[in-house]
Amino acid sequence: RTYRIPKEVRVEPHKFAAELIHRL
Amino acid sequence: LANLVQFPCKYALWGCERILAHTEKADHQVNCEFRLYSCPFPGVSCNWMGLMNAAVPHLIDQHRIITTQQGEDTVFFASDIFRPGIFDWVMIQCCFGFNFMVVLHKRDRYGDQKFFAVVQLIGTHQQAQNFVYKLELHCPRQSLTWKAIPRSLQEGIKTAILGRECLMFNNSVAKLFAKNGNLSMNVKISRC
Repeated sequence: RTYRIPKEVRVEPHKFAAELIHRL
Repeated sequence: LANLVQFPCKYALWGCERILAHTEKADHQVNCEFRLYSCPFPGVSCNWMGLMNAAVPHLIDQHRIITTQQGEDTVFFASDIFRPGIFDWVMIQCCFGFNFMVVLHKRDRYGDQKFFAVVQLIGTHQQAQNFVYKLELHCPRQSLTWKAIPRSLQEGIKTAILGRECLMFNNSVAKLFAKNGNLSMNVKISRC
């Protein structure tokens, strides 16, 4: 079974919405 | 009389065909796959509500920062993970005919940074039981692995993070595996 090299996916950060922080 | 009569699910109009006794109606409706769900994208105050099968089109249309990748095996390359503040890195991984949302969440309390990684199936709790996901961090001399059943859309990921049912690591562990402030995490989804 040929081994497929997993593709690397660049994921950018997104800032957590301030109004939700108090719920953390 | 109520004990003798069976009732349709309140989401019958959206396609639920269940007929229920009044005693089982409430439990079923909380997890009914035809109920309306809120936006699963973490860390944004999005007012979207919709059917389960409308969640992924919504994510792709309205939250374009999300990267989508086909395949059971991917490398989730989270950029700039040590930037100060609370951040999420989100990707959708498509395999086995389903969509899985891969989330890295970073908490930052006065410089004390903690990381949480979890996978959520955009599907029902029942569908999620058919899969296992594995997250792996590697560096030359160490590796860190977390293996679990994915969360479902009903369960959400916040409960996984609050309940510590996810891959968790702190700043010093992150420094072990990160290169130039970026973190590579192997994500493998398989049927169980």
